[in-house]
Amino acid sequence: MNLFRLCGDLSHVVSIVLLLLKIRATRSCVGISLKTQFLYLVVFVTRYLDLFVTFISLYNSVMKVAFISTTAYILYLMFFKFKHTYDKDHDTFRIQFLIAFAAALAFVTPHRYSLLEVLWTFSLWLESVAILPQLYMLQTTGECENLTSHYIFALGLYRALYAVNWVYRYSTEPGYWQPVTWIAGILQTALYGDFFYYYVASRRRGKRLKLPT
Amino acid sequence: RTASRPHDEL
Repeated sequence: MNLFRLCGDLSHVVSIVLLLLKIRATRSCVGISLKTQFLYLVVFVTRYLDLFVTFISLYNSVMKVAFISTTAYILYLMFFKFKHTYDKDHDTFRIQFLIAFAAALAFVTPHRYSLLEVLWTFSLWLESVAILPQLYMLQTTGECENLTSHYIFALGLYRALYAVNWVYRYSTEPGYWQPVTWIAGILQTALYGDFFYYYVASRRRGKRLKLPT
Repeated sequence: RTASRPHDEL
């Protein structure tokens, strides 16, 4: 564990807290992609199945349970409690392609062919593109609430900090080598490129995030 | 080179 990784994890937790705040404070999930949240639940469940067979640390185990349960709770809020506010007509990204992309790469790039390894690899590739329905939704509506833009920013920051953590670990830990994690993580961070730019620009003007449509 | 295991990141 190093400071970059810790800050990355905290940024991930903050993003989820912001999303919950947004939904509960406004009693609405307008502007939030149900498809992205669903993909994140699939990511967490497929990756953290190892919870029952591998013990790394109490920290890791607690985080795994926290990620699965909070994302399930968000889906519950979106799917049942505030369903009437869900903006279905703008959430039109075809996630079949993303699942097919992740599944294809999961069969080609795992460390070895065991169920847990293939699922872990699948989750890495799926996570790398899971934000696309959300970004697409933002792109078509052009604007979003402040909390929503903070949420997406914190989520992007998380993987960017992980990338710094990988560079740090590679230079300090002999034998540390995770090519699939690195490539998927860099792809994930790169997808936020445009968003980061407009987010920082809107912060500097002290205005709401506005994207060109 | 094979990847280092087990997965200790989240």
